[in-house]
Amino acid sequence: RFELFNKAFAHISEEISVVYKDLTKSEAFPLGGTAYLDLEDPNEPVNGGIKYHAMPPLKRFRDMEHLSGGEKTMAALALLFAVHSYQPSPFFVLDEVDAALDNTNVKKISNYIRSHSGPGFQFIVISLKAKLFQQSDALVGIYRDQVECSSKSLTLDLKQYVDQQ
Amino acid sequence: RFELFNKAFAHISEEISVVYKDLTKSEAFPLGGTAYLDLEDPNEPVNGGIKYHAMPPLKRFRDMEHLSGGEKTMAALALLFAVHSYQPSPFFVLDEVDAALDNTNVKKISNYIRSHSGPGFQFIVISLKAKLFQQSDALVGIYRDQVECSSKSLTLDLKQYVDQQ
Amino acid sequence: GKLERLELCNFKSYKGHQTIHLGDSYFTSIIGPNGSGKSNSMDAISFVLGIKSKDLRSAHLSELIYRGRKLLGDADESTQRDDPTTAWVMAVYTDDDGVEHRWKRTITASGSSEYRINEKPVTAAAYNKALEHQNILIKARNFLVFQGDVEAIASQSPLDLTRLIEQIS
Amino acid sequence: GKLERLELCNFKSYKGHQTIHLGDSYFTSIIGPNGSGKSNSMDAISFVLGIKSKDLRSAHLSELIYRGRKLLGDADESTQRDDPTTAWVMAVYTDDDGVEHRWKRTITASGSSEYRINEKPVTAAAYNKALEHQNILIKARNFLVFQGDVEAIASQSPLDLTRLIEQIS
Ligand SMILES: Nc1ncnc2c1ncn2[C@@H]1O[C@H](COP(=O)(O)OP(=O)(O)OP(=O)(O)O)[C@@H](O)[C@H]1O
Ligand SMILES: Nc1ncnc2c1ncn2[C@@H]1O[C@H](COP(=O)(O)OP(=O)(O)OP(=O)(O)O)[C@@H](O)[C@H]1O
Ligand SMILES: [Mg+2]
Ligand SMILES: [Mg+2]
Repeated sequence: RFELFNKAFAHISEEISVVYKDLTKSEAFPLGGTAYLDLEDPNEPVNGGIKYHAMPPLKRFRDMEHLSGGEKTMAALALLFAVHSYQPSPFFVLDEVDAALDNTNVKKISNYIRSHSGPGFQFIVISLKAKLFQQSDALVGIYRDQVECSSKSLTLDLKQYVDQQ
Repeated sequence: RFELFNKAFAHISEEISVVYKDLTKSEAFPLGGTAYLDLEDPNEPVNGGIKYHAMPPLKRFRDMEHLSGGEKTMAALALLFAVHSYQPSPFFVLDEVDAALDNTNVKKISNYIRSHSGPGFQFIVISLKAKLFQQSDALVGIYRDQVECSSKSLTLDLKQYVDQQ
Repeated sequence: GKLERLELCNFKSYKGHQTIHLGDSYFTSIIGPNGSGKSNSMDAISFVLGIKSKDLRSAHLSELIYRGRKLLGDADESTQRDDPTTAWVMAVYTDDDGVEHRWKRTITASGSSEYRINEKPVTAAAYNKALEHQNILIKARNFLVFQGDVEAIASQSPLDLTRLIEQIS
Repeated sequence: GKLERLELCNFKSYKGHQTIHLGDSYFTSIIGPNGSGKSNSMDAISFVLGIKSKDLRSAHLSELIYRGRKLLGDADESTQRDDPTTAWVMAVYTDDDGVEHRWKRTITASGSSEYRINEKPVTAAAYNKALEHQNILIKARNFLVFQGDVEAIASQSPLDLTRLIEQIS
């Protein structure tokens, strides 16, 4: 069990740094930010906690609590994707994870999803932001039928429109 | 003290219904939704709790917990504005209260702020949504000066552009 | 594999039999106005995979059953005469070999759950095992991010993070 | 009355002396990218009005003082040699009679607060009284909605709501 845990931890630890850099790099900061996992008790990892540190580019190390809403969201998604890379479930369901993100960060998340989605990795994303959902391959529109007093859904395949861009 | 409390309660109780209707009405629902305050212990109001009920148009009464993110936000803002109307502080500071709102609800909030802001009632609103902040009279742009490693601000008066619309 | 569609019957705000097609897509977005039922569709996915009702904004399973509009003149909140007494959600999943799996969870009139795989009744344990076989680990739940929860993932306590990694290893 | 501007000195992410002009406007929006310092400007308003530091994402007042970039080669997290040791925020407010009030709160090197009204040192109680005179009731704080807090206003416990109404009556 100890071995299984260490194997998972090692993989995720390595992955978090890569993913966070990927989500925080830009023209201004081609290297991105820094993120890593810290074992509180290296001798008894399973009994101790794991502390997650994330620092946006050029910002000084501070407790996670001092990051802004958008910075915390990006750090959270990086951790989520890193953990997921170890034993990937076939799909991911995300409900309005972009609520605190500005346009630049929304673009980074949609790019990440676009480049990582595919067979074996399906993303189902609930969003109110056109800048995010316009990048998807299919749109499920949910609306309320007031007469019937019920939610209803309509699906639109977006792939058929790609070549017209 | 009992009297002061009752006076405040009566005023806010009346106001919440008006404000909530204002925030939830639309062409489809000209009457808007229903909101009211319920004294848990009418004989000892100060000792009991006050339960807040809000029902969007055409929706059945349910616990506040069953409302959606956006519906809860609209109900919360109605309560906030109603409470504020009793002993109004000269200004209001709102940080990203529109995070869970769709475009229709963002419009309702910005209309409400536009029609209620003025001498004696100043709104300072932090927002990432252009549909909200484009309605304001002044914009304070906050940016990060990377060289100095500091936040900086620049203020733009929007009133000078109104006649060009 | 991928989730093809969800079929719902009287689940939360979905009255009667509704189908949510996820399309021939690995990046599907669910959109719509506030209060339309988007988060409820995620609740449907979570529910059919075996999540407990307390994690679905409901104290009891019976709260997940569709309840209609309260009619004018009704003095109390008790069940409308024509409100359904049962509900179910079925997920249709195609695995990596192209085999279709139909996972269905029903809320009975007595407020308990029944599980079926390809129409055959199974125990909760067998149902969970079938999901684990597809790498869907409900105990870890790290592939479901509910509305409002994302920031807490970053600030979770160190011990929670250890638990999560333990679950998936 | 209205808030005219805020002057900050080494407060959170605002290095040195910065001024945030709120404009000749009763509906002012604060905009900018994630992490730029918008919520910090609201923290500055809350701070200068007397809010406790625990409500400003900080355990101690000293955490609210600007701390510069960690330079390459620094092995530890201790205070940089050139980090400031004090900070202050001043709010300039014009009341309904057109009179300008300057409310300034300073964090001293020892981590405590000093209050001044129009450059004259006053006690915390006198400062609070001056604010109450303008109907700014810090105890109730219902005019400040921090990021992420709005939905909780609707789902607050009944007793909290009673307390709030009591505060403002
Ligand atoms: N058992 C039920 N029967 C009928 N309607 C229900 C039931 N449970 C919840 N609802 C309704 O579903 C609605 C909430 O839907 P949901 O949370 O999915 O909205 P949403 O599309 O996610 O909105 P938002 O964008 O605001 O998050 C509420 O109006 C609620 O009254
Ligand atoms: N004492 C301090 N010294 C220097 N920088 C600080 C200090 N306290 C916080 N910061 C920085 O301020 C930034 C957060 O700013 P703030 O929360 O105001 O952002 P924001 O504009 O509200 O962003 P968002 O749109 O994501 O909510 C963080 O990057 C944090 O590192
Ligand atoms: Mg929702
Ligand atoms: Mg912020």
